[in-house]
Amino acid sequence: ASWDGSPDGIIKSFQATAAGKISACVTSIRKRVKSGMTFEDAWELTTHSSISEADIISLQQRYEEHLTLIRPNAVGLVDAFEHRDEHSSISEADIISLQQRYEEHLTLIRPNAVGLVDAFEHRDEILNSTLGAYDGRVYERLMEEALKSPLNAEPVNQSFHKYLKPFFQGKL
Amino acid sequence: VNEDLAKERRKCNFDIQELTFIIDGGEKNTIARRKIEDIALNGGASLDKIPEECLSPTEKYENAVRKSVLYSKIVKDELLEFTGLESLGLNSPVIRRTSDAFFKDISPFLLHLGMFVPTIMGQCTAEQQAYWLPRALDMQIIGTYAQTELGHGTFIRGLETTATYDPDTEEFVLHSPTLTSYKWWAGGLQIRDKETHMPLPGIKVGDIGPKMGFNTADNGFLGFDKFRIPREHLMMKNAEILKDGTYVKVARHGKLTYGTMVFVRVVLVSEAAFNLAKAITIAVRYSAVRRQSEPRPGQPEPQILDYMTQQHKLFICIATAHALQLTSDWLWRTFTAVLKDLREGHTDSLPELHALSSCLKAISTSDSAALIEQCRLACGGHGYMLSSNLPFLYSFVTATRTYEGDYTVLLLQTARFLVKAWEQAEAGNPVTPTLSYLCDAVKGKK
Repeated sequence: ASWDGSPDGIIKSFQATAAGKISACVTSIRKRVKSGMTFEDAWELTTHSSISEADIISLQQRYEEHLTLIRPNAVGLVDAFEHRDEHSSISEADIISLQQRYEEHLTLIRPNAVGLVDAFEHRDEILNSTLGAYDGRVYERLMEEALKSPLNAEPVNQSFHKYLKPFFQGKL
Repeated sequence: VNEDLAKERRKCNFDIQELTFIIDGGEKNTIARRKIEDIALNGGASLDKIPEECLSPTEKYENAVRKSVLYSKIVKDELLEFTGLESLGLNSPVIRRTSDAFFKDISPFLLHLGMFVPTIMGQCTAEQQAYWLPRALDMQIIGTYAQTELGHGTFIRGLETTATYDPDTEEFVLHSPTLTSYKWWAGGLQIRDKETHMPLPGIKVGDIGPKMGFNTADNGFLGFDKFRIPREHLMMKNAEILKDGTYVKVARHGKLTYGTMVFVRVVLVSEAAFNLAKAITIAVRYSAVRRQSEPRPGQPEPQILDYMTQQHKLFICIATAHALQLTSDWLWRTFTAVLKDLREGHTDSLPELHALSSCLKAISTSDSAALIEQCRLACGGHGYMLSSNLPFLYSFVTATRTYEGDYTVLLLQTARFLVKAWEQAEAGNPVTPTLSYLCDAVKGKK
């Protein structure tokens, strides 16, 4: 596959990697079967090819959709860059170059980070989170929720009278 | 609104609405979703006086049942009136999304609507559907989905539970001969008396105890002591038992009987996307508000969102949430296309759908769980609070990695398909479009 560091190149490299892995699996299965192993036992060696396949489908869909719907953008690229680290076999120079581009894209996304998650339009009731509410009153909400804890219902919990006090007084 | 968050919104340089419309599948859908959410949530019925996490296990379950009933009433009385069942659909993303306002953990009705109803739709004959579906949709009955056994997996022929047909009474006699044959993880159990809710004679049911998540569903064990059910109650669309006990295989393709399972796996990709989107919304907003450290002496603490390490943690999650959503939309379109083919008698694409839904379910739920945990870590100690909702999201999604086909098992199923595809390509036969790259690889020996 031609590797040029572009998203299309990344997808092609994934396809090449997946094809290589499947090919290796088939070879391995055949070798093992030839040496007497059952066909079923040989399947155990094939999970990596499945992971690559899922990544390809996922990457391809997101890239194609990004192209047609949103325009090529930093979000899609960041995702593709992230994946290439994990599974693709590429050169050191490629990795250094991609790492630089990846970091540049993080900076590009930075101003839009909140907008990108606001776009999901998860209402506060659905998020159900002290940290994630739309108004960002994080600390106020944390405190409000903390005060609802049943342990705050009385100033001194009964465990003090039942256990701690006798313990302190050596009466246990 | 917190000033830092307000500033973030001011400097955003793209049209947020445009993206929302894309996520919802069009402006019309966004408008309808907002309206439905208003109807369901503005009455405040989803609110709890005491946080759910502060309740005992029994109180949590009782509260979830209370809210399930409330929510079902809202759906039946208000939402269906507004949209009509046709357009809303019981498994619609809006219903799923809105229900999260009611259930921090899980709805006790989830299995009924998520598995039982689709199974009736997929496995019952038209006559059986006419009898059971209205009752199930109207919540006159609540069904379960009892498959896994305590000591065994889901290999149907390897299970110990027996169902012996008695032609004299035209009944199946269900029996659990050993402890290991007890059904485990069944949900929303309803094999009980309609009035008193007492277990019927010959039925042993109970709760299996606290779990990592899913604690507000009536997940339980189920055993049969020669319990009898009528022959007509066997779902007979794909396999039939005649009155004399003769077994008739109706389905033209063996995998058709796995229809509900494939449907659920397809839906779970969307589930993974939705929950990751929630987690990253929480983590990004928090990271805009939270300030930390003093990188330059005398300067104020920066927003943690300004640190590249934080961006690395979070932006991958944003990208993946969008990616999973797009993948899920594509998988859903593929699923509906395959269903259309099946209705016309074509089963060629079924193995591919089975493989695709298997590997995408495995990867999306696994990635989503890992990234939700990354969101929690991105929120430091505050993310450890249950009130952040991040631990709930994690425990919920990590369950989806396990059920309806564990991660590794599903990858192995996909592997089987891939190896067969390679062999097809090697033999010069055509392969499915998603694997067309294999032909080039085989030719080029790369």
